[in-house]
Amino acid sequence: LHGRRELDAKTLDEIENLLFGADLGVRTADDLLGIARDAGSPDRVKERLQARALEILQATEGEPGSDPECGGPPRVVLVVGVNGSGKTTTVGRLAALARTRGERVLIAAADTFRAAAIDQLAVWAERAGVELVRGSPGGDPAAVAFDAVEAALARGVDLVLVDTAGRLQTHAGLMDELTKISRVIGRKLPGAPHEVLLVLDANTGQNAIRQAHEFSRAVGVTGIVLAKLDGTAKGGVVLGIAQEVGIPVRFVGIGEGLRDLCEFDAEAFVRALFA
Amino acid sequence: TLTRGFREARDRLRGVTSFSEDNLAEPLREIRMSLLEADVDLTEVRTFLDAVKQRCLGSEVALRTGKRGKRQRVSLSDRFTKACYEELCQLLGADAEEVAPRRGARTLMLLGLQGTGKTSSAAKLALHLKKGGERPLLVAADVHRPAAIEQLRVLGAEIEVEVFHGGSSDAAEVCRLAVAHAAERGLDSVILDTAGRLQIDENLMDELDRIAEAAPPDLSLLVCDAMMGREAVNVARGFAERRRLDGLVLTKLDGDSRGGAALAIRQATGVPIRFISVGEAPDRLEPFQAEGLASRILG
Ligand SMILES: Nc1nc2c(ncn2[C@@H]2O[C@H](COP(=O)(O)OP(=O)(O)OP(=O)(O)O)[C@@H](O)[C@H]2O)c(=O)[nH]1
Ligand SMILES: Nc1nc2c(ncn2[C@@H]2O[C@H](COP(=O)(O)OP(=O)(O)OP(=O)(O)O)[C@@H](O)[C@H]2O)c(=O)[nH]1
Ligand SMILES: [Mg+2]
Ligand SMILES: [Mg+2]
Repeated sequence: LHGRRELDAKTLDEIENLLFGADLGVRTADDLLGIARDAGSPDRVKERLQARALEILQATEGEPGSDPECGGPPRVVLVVGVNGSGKTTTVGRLAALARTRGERVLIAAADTFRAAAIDQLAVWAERAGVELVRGSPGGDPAAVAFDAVEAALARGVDLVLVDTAGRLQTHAGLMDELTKISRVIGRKLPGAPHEVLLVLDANTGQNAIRQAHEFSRAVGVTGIVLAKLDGTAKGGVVLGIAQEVGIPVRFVGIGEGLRDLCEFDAEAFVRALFA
Repeated sequence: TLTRGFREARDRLRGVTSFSEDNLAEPLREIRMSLLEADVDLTEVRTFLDAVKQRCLGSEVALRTGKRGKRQRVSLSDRFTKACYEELCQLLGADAEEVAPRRGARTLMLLGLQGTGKTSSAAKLALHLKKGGERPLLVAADVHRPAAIEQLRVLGAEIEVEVFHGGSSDAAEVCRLAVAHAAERGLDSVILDTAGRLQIDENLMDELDRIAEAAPPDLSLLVCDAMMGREAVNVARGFAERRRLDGLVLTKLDGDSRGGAALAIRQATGVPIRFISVGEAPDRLEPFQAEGLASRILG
């Protein structure tokens, strides 16, 4: 856009390319294209886009679940998402983050299905210096979550992180299983889970919006963890999710190490999105 | 369910005897929306729509045998639908030959971004080859991810295929030892499961080069998640520029993502899609068929 004199058709064309290339929802891309068109001159386009994107993201702040009304410890966080998105790794890093804040943490290995899922989480638990509650491979995931909450109550733990198996939203039986896990947690501790984090791979396209809808229907997602933002994908789809499903981004994953999970910075994000 | 574009075509082209720029405008606009929602890259969408328009405008009157053997004209909207399918099938590439089981030593390398399904695809590929009469060897060349080796060992045990692991903390060395081991035992395909990596990560891309040097692959397969968005083009190009790619494995097609990224990857790299994965169980690997993916992308 630099050095362009006016917002001619060719420039708008390139802006359209940019917007669609950022994986924004089709609706959101059109919204922003309108903003770009009304910007008046090319050098004002970027700041207008960034401002509008920030507006969209901040509109989701303060939605129910962002400030868990906790009756007291433990706070229970359920981590969900499609296969391979980064849930197990996220749980490990969330545990580490909580520990730096002096919290006592327990992790529940509720992925009882996938090969070596429990072993993988065990390594992360060790790295984060927290304890792992596990069941037997192939066992009932809801039972593991239940045991973890029970143990947390007994030991005065501050935070319980529940890792679940990856699942595609097209598998109704698996989505029902997730609803059951959440319900069982709630039975053990009314009000729990206090947060439900959907881990989303930043490389995901439009399907992310469907994931947000469907997982929300099953377990009421309260926040998104945008993983793999250290790659070349910009994760623009969270704008579409903010507009269409109203879920805020809470954390971003920027690598595979123990310290590579940070709180979401909306301003930094929109700057990078329309760099 | 008909995609909006095809429905639009039916409405616009009803009772019309020939295509025109005018009556094609709306149907093409709807197809455009549909493709953008399917994650097809904008440039690809434009090329595709132009090609479809040319096919329609340049096509001859088509006849088919209808009821009572009468020769009937194919409706314009049917022709429009057909033009869309044919153009997309052509772009996706005719059904590429799957990786066929055959006796004799060879090395297959699986690579790609984190979490795309390489480890599970390696096991599925091994089962496919074993069913075809081969004695494959799975190689746990991911020395980075926690419990990756254990994951492949469990999968290998499930399908009763040997898994080579250890011998070194260096991925390239593990692969070199594995190939030697396979040669000793007279095994057939050696399948290297590598760690997920970013195409922009210099250290890990170097590791891939060293693995390829230590165990020269006869076939390198890029494993891609069907739900990828527009970045698929850059990612695929990034890998293709560093390694010669012989095929693509598209995973998680049991989801409801339309898979438009596959078209972009194919166009950007020319790499044929060899397999699709449609589930977590080890037998859920199928040879690629353009027709199926074309109708999925078009919605
Ligand atoms: N580069 C990068 N890789 C990540 C990030 N988060 C996770 N990963 C990698 O993504 C891959 C998948 O991570 P997992 O934590 O196993 O994902 P998952 O959602 O638990 O997977 P399933 O349980 O199989 O559904 C691993 O190789 C991780 O190291 C991130 O922020 N950046
Ligand atoms: N539903 C479904 N899940 C799949 C498919 N292919 C792989 N998965 C799942 O996706 C997740 C990631 O698969 P992996 O094989 O661990 O992926 P990977 O590429 O080896 O991951 P990294 O080694 O961390 O890069 C696992 O939960 C698999 O079971 C598929 O076709 N359908
Ligand atoms: Mg996991
Ligand atoms: Mg792997």
